[in-house]
Amino acid sequence: IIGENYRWPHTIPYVLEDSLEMNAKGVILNAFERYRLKTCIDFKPWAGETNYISVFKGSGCWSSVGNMRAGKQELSIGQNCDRIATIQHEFLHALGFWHEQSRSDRDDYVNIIWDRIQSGKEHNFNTYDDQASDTLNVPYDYTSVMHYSKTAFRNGTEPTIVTRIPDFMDVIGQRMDFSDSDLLKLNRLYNCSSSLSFMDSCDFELENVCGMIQSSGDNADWQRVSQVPGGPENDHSNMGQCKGSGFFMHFNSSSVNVGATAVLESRKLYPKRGFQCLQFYLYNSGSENNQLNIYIREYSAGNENGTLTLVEEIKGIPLGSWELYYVTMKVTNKFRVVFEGVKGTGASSGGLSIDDINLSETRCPHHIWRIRNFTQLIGSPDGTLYSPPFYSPKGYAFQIYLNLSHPENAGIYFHLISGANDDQLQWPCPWQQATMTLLDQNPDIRQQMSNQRSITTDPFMTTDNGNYFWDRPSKVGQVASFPNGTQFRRGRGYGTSAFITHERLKNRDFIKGNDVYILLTVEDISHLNSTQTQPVPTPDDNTHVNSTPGQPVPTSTSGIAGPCANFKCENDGVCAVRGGKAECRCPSGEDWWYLGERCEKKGSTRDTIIIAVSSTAAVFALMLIVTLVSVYCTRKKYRKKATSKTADISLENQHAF
Amino acid sequence: LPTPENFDVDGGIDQDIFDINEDLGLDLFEGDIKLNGVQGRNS
Repeated sequence: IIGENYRWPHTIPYVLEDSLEMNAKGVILNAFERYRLKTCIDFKPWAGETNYISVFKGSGCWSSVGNMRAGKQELSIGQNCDRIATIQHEFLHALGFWHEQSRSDRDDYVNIIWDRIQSGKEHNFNTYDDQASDTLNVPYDYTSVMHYSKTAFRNGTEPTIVTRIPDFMDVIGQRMDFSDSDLLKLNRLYNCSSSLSFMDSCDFELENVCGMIQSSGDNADWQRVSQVPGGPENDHSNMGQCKGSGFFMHFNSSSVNVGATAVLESRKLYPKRGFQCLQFYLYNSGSENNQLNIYIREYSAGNENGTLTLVEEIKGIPLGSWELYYVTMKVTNKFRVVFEGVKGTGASSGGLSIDDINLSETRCPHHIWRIRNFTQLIGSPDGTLYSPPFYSPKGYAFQIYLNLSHPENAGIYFHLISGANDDQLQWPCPWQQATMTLLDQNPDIRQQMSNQRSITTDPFMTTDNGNYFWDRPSKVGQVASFPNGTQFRRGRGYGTSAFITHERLKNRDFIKGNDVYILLTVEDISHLNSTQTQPVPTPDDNTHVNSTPGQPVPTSTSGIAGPCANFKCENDGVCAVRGGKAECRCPSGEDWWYLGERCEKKGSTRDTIIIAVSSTAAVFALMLIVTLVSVYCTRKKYRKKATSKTADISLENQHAF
Repeated sequence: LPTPENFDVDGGIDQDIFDINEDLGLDLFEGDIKLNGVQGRNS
């Protein structure tokens, strides 16, 4: 939407209202992480700023477009709106985005079939002229998360939107993640130069290998190659689809002694959040005892060479295929990531290869479920899969069920299963949020449009036989067996039969090398059950206190001594300095405010209205009285005259007759 | 909750934002936009 007044500051204050469902609260926080990774938009709990977004459980999913500058701006995440892309969609509205097909140039790209639209709903297909809506010089985007699907507002079974390029008919209406163009527009609209949590991405297609350096203290170097006789035949980024490109880094362990090493270090990186997730693909074509060690070289003050810390030893690397790995890190100072290949005992014709490295200041998934030979499972009766068993950080054992046998949609369900810790755990399982992500294996994390759904275990949920749904599986579950024959108990599944369509599943890089990855995180969100802490008012980002240039603007909460030190404001007022003098910034809300030198008085729109009405009434009454009196006096005066004239007239008449 | 083997939070249908809002009888602009006066006149 055109208009600077509609913009938010890069960090948007928000409140998660108590009315929100627990799962929705967790998903909203996950959506914020996607903004932080791919844009320069950040979110923070409201601390008294004038304008903020209040996310609540209203009826349905909706938002205003742009910053209304109305103080509390509502955004509704109602029942069934707790999907991450839906929340991203609604926040894009709040940030100033219309729907993609309302662009002024949409008729060049889609046909609207007006007679298939429900009667009375035609206005939902308006376009905005380019005085109200700006395309930011980005081409029309069929893949936008802001695009209607082909079935929007249809009165029958035929699509209301037909794309002029037929291949996009089943692409429009995606609700997975931001598209590249969504991000381009958002980053242009807000002049983004960097994101909060992205650090680096490297697919080794450029000769500079992303600024990575070879170490001198090792036995061999990593080489940038496009294939290795003993494997891999091609890189992971392009999987051999592009002649002349498709490079990766290779440590040839066949040419060195056992225990020999090859070290590759990243460029220096500067963390902001203090926690990181490293994601990369690894291929082993040497000995199965080959090992990859991940270190951090951390540079602190006065330590020019940095301190090397071992973070993870990766052993037992499967032979003959690209494998996805995640490594969690916690670094607060400038650092390098160090990859050390070590030749293991045993025959080795090839070596270790690395590709598609991504580093971001995000949380790694807790578990990876890799599904091989995936394509043949889609739409097949064999397409019903259970994952291996996993444990959540709290100790709950769980399993994922993926149903690909349905002709159109893939379903995914979360099951609690009996586990070793059950006797020590709380039952029914309280407020554990399971997030299941189908990974888009795009080499660059910023372009991954992974498909994600989350569910949360509600300990009060019961089934119609009176059991608690999330009670311990050994009590409410059914007997099941692992492939090795071990028996266990599996609780009921909880998820969706509409996780993703097979059509979309074949799109993008969900399937790569016939492998699919489901990333799993189960986190305790019981802390979200409490009310978001109420703000301690601070000077507002949007207000501009004209302090003396160069002078710090102390507030009543700051430690800076100054005019505010002994100047107390009442009713949560905030002391601020203007022109060297202390004065109070009084809190205000939608229809109330405090005023007075120390915010000692309270005003409200209701009072104002009452005052206005009563003063109007008083003035009206006064005017009426004045009018009546003047009419009365005038009449009295003319009556006198009239009587005196009559007397005169009778004298004349006598004379005349 | 019914006692199927798996409980489907979406009730077996893949609803988009607009379907959810329409089923609730909401008549929001373009299905999920809460307009202020000025913006409505622009379209």
